[in-house]
Amino acid sequence: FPLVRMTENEENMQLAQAYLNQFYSLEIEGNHLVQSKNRSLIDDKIREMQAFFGLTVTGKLDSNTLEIMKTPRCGVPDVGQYG
Amino acid sequence: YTLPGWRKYNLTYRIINYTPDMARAAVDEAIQEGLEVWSKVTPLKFTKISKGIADIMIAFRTRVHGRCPRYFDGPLGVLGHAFPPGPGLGGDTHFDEDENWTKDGAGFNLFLVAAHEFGHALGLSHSNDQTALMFPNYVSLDPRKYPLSQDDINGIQSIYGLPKEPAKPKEPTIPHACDPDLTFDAITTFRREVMFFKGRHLWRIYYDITDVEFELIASFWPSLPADLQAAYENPRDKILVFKDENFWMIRGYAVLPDYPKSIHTLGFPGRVKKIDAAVCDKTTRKTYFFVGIWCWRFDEMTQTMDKGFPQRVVKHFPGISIRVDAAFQYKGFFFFSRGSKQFEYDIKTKNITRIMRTNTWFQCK
Repeated sequence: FPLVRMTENEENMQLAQAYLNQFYSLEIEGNHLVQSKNRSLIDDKIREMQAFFGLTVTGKLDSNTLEIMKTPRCGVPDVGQYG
Repeated sequence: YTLPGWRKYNLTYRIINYTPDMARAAVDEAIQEGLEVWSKVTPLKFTKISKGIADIMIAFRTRVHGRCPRYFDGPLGVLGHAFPPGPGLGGDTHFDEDENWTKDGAGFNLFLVAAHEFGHALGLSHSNDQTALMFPNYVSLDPRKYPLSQDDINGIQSIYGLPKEPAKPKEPTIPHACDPDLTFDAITTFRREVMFFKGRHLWRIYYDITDVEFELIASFWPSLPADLQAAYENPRDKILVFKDENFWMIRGYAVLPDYPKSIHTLGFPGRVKKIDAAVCDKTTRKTYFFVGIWCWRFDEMTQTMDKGFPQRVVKHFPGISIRVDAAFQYKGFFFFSRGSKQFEYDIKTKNITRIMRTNTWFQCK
């Protein structure tokens, strides 16, 4: 059977999680929770990232937020993990 | 967001490897200027070293690399990262070699990314001020404009304070042709002329014409530094001028593109850091380079250093047991100058034929 292609939403969520892992310590704080895809924690992290970039804080993966996540950037975490 | 910074103002940096995307000299310049962005507003000073462990070790890496706990992700995405002040990885700065690094607006401007990463290496975290250099996302600013915002300056000065008051710059002295103690930085022929370099100026004389012209070096070659150290005319109607580990090639009144280059590309060993003097023998097309008490010989035809060098100057030019300031060839003779003395030398009979003042060329009374 042909492999089921990830929907665009799933791809975007995967990108968002990788981004939040790397720059907003999602993984560290979420630890085993991330396995169960605890949405509220992810929403919190999205809100934190939106606040940092001056976006509308919705906790939702809207197009502006996704666009920022796709912009080339520095690999140092934004807040908290630096050090 | 700042962390305790370095506990010293004088920091060293070392470029471990170079991206093939840019000329080596362009990478050196981008890194140096990326550091100067911060030294302009703090007491920090940065010195480049070429071996050993520097405070800031700079490298171009891809994907997972060495001991670094962070990784790169191929083209786009993450462009670079750096570590806060401290021993070991502290201060180290890595650039993603999978990016296209440039020195202008295309691709990713290395100077801009470097200046941002060095902010981390000095103790700054990311800023959420969209106009700040320490804003995490790459913004293609005009690299010729000073990139720090007030937010960046407040941050770095909260760690290191303000720059020290620069000592009042000494008024540049104007050399005088008939000063009995006049010494030269470098001398070269140039077609039917002889040029004598000193500080920011040069004198020109023409074969068998008595008048002497006095010019600013920058009026011919604005991109050349002052205080050159050696110069010679090669058999291809070009002049090469040297300062520290760099040399420039000049055709007519244009400095050729892609210069300066490193003197080590000519075949000098790494320990040679500057050239004292140089002269090309028009007959044999061999160029002699003088470094301290040593001389090298370069074959202009094969563009390689001759074997059997370096030799002691006094061994190859009996009688010349001095360090040479400047040298040139005129009407078949070599002229070596040292301080205010000049030695006319017959290279066939290998002996000094006359000893004169260095500025006898200027018809001083």
